[in-house]
Amino acid sequence: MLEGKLEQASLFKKVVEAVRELVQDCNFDCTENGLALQAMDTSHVSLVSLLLTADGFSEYRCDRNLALGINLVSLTKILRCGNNEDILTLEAGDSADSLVVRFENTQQDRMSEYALKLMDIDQEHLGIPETEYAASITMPSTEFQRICRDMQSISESITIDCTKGGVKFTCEGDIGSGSVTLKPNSSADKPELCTKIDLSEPVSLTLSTKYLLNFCKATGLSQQVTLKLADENPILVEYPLSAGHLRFYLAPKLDE
Amino acid sequence: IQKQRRLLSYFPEI
Repeated sequence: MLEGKLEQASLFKKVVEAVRELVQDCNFDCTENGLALQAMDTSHVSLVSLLLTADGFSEYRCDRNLALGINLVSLTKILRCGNNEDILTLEAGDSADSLVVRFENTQQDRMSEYALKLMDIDQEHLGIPETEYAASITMPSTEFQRICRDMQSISESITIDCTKGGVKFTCEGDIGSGSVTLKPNSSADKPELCTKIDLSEPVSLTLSTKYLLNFCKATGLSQQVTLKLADENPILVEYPLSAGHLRFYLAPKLDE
Repeated sequence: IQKQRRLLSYFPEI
């Protein structure tokens, strides 16, 4: 049986909001370590990997591993019945055919309970190989979102070039081209505004603007985002959570 | 011309 209590429903609401356009049906794998989700988008170009560790819940109990098959459109409908500040409890029995979602307001004088029907989902699981990334860029998530937004109207692709001196985002389309360069910077007062580059060798990757912009739906979950790049390999876009992470992988565009 | 790769060519199915 699973029982997980989150002090603020907003975390779970934001996580589901962030992935529901990429993924429709998926299994939430519940173990004693927490809740995990791994799913590819329908065109098999990107992968979402979510981990909410048990210590991020104010109460967590999972006696037996469970795979909860969930339609995220339906889950969204139910999560919208609760307020961001509500305490959220997720509950499912070992052979349950539904997930119980409970909301309790902070004054503890309003409780609501919804049941979401579960589905049987035969989902392929992918092995994510250990990758030696050539570059790791940590930057404000709002800055990454702004770049992707600005460039979406110019080109279907964004090229990310990373050197020790900085990271350059370039786009080229029918109407013209554009680039944004960010140099590493640090501010002790506002570490969330820093840009940090760890580089073992210069690297360049071209990626779909549409997918990168989709990942930016997670912006509200974390002030910083980390991009990890290796030549001719999928990019890893990671939003750290207070207990866990939301990761997106996207296969690159390569010359024919 | 650049072509979008699929993820399965990098990440094996378990």
